[in-house]
Amino acid sequence: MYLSHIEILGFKSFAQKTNVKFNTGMTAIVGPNGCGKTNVVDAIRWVLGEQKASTLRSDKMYDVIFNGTKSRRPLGLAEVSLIIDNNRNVLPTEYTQIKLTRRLFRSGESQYLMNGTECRLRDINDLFMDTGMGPDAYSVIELKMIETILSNRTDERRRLFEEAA
Amino acid sequence: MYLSHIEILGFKSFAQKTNVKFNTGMTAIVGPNGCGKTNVVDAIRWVLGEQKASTLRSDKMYDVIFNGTKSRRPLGLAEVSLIIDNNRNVLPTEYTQIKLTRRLFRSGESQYLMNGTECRLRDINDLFMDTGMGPDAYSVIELKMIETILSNRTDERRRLFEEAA
Amino acid sequence: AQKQFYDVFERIRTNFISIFTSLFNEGDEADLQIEEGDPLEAAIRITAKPRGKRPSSIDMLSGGEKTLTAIALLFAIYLVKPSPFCILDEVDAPLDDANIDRYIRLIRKFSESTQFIMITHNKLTMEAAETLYGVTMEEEGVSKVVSVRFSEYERKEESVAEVLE
Amino acid sequence: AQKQFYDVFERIRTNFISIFTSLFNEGDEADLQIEEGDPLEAAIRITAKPRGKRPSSIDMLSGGEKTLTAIALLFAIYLVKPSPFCILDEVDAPLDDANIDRYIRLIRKFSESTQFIMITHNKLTMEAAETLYGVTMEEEGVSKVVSVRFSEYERKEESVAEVLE
Ligand SMILES: Nc1ncnc2c1ncn2[C@@H]1O[C@H](COP(=O)(O)OP(=O)(O)OP(=O)(O)O)[C@@H](O)[C@H]1O
Ligand SMILES: Nc1ncnc2c1ncn2[C@@H]1O[C@H](COP(=O)(O)OP(=O)(O)OP(=O)(O)O)[C@@H](O)[C@H]1O
Ligand SMILES: [Mg+2]
Ligand SMILES: [Mg+2]
Repeated sequence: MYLSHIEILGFKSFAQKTNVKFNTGMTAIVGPNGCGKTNVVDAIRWVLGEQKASTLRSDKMYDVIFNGTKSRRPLGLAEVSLIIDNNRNVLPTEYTQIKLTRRLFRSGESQYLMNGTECRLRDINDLFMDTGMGPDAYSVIELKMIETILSNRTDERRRLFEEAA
Repeated sequence: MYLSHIEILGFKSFAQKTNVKFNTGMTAIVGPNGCGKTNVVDAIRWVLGEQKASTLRSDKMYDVIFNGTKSRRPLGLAEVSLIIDNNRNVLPTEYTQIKLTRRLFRSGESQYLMNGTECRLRDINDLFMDTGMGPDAYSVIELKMIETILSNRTDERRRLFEEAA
Repeated sequence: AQKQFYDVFERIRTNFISIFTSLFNEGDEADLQIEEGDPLEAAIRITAKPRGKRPSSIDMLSGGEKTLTAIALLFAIYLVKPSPFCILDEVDAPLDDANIDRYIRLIRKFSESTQFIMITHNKLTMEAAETLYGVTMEEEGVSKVVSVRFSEYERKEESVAEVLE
Repeated sequence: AQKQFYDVFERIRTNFISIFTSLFNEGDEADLQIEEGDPLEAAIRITAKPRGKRPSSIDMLSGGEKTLTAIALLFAIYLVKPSPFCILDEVDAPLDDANIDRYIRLIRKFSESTQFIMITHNKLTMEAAETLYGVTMEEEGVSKVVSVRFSEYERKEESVAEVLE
């Protein structure tokens, strides 16, 4: 199983439809400060079901919708699709490719879709059970985490061990 | 007033007498990971009277004394001297150069010296009153601090403002 | 539950020691221990002694050494319950060139079974990736993603062509 | 005490706005406000809008933008009560090349009245310094400081001479 590509529209600074195709090995994302690299990471966390706005550096969840610039009006919808290649049948489904989509309207309505059909968040979580793919899995490592993992005060380290058990 | 140079012996990884002469403008310290760059910063904080071992990344204050390697025995004394050039008479003393020295013996005994004569920590703090030179002054900025200064949760920001008032 | 935790803990410990020595040097010591007390609550202690040093606790390690130790731990946990992809957001920022090489070697080894997405400003990491994307904001506030080849990236950076590494 | 705090606050605010625009672009907005409530307790709110963006809070800024904003704030406070020296420990790590240039320009401006000691891995920052020291551990676990000229530093780094910037 690997991530094939991601399509982003209206999520954070992605006002235009953007498609990023991932390599099965090592993909690097580079560019100047503040241009949207970490926003791509946030888009992946979001489409995999992230529920906490603060993990996406936002106050409220609708803050992830493109909120305009000097020359563009804010958009009314954020939509991200993640296409996963199920080549080793890790995911319990007969599909060889799975397209996960998450939408959020400024009205507050939110939708999850799997291969084009609407589903619930529970269905997505069930699909990823025990594969290490869910939003909480430690598969995103940031510089800030290095301090917390090594510091003696938090039980963050203990939590990581328990999750692996 | 500016820092002229620092002499370090037996403090952290400085097992040999080391002298670093500072430029009045911009001095850069470079080198591989783990070789002792931040230890120079710790030495400056220490000689200016730092009392909290945790600010120097240590459990107890005597942890700053060189504690040996595979081929060298631990030392019994850490000694750091900071030579300050009082060119604009910012410091309330007639000396044009001030040599501050701090010593710590493994026995726990500690000494402070000003221009070679023993003094108390209070004398050093009095000397630096209102010059922004004391150990608490925000004159050391680390990457970790960036998160704390900007985060809404701590009152760290308020503390910095009050200190300046 | 307790037995399962111990099994997982032992596997993580063995992984941690072997990854740590591949990131540092052969003879360096590292270990994980569960502290005394109720096994389901007790904290996990890390000891790490890079390059023949004797730090009494991991707090005394340098910024770069802490980053490599945390990476070793995260990969040790990861091996027990592999997730199909892993995102690294500027984790290589504190590392010097020699440690970047070690970091890349580790990632390359894991990239046979795991997909890596790495956000970086480091030229050596960019060079190691198989696919490279640049994120820019040609229009203010609006992100755009373009696929780049490494040699192209160098030409694009107009600034002075120093012989740097 | 309250009047004094307000005076200092106003001076910091004016400094912050002028330094922020010199680090970002002329038209970018930034501000500091004291939140409602007891003036001696109230928190201080920061708003920063780099390059025509509309982040609703500073949490939404990127890593590099946060670093520059924090630097602007620290220097704004510093101007009110200047300390004769300032140490920067790898604060430039999250910055891209364009922002490094701005950071160096700011430091250079301040270095007429303040002494800077900068620990860095960034080649552009090294080049800007007037004096350069290398810290190495030729003997395992023992630090040694040598004075280096920038062109000498380049020759010493044996690794592949890529045209990197
Ligand atoms: N809802 C939104 N609408 C428009 N822009 C947004 C939105 N949310 C965040 N942004 C903008 O995205 C930018 C942050 O991008 P991001 O954090 O991805 O930068 P980055 O490329 O990771 O930079 P760095 O190298 O500094 O880490 C911010 O400037 C922020 O204003
Ligand atoms: N009392 C001591 N005796 C001997 N060595 C010590 C002592 N205290 C700290 N050290 C060693 O000093 C090293 C840390 O050095 P320091 O933090 O200055 O590195 P650095 O040059 O800042 O590296 P980085 O670039 O990774 O930040 C550690 O490896 C630690 O073991
Ligand atoms: Mg980022
Ligand atoms: Mg350091």
